[in-house]
Amino acid sequence: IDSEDDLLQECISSAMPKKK
Amino acid sequence: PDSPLARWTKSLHSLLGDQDGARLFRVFLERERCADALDFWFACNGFRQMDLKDGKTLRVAKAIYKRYVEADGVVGRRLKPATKTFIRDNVKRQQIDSAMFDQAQTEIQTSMEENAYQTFLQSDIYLEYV
Repeated sequence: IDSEDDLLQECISSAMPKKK
Repeated sequence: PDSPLARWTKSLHSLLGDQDGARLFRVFLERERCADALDFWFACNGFRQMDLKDGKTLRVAKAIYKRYVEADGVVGRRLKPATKTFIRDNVKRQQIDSAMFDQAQTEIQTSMEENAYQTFLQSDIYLEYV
């Protein structure tokens, strides 16, 4: 099971702009 | 005219939609000790895209609540009490909704637009990059 921090980081990363 | 830099000055939204812009703004916010506001903003966007049927979604909502809303940090201090209560009740009752952080995100976005974003556009970090 992913830790809370991992889940949160994954959630933030999924929303970050990917390309320039 | 439509260079990334021109877009950065257009709006906070344009800045955050650009990879380099978002990175540079985060470096600036880290220095100002308010990077949590930006992380929260992106977390809200990520949460909105999550599948409500996925068991992870409730855990992510709880994590966002604990880490940013409930905590006495830059986000928790800037949110209206009613907004915090609304999210707390949703999490407690496990009533998870894609829009449950929308109001909180708007409040933090407005705060960044009025403060950090304006300061960023005059900061040495930004000017050196330009």
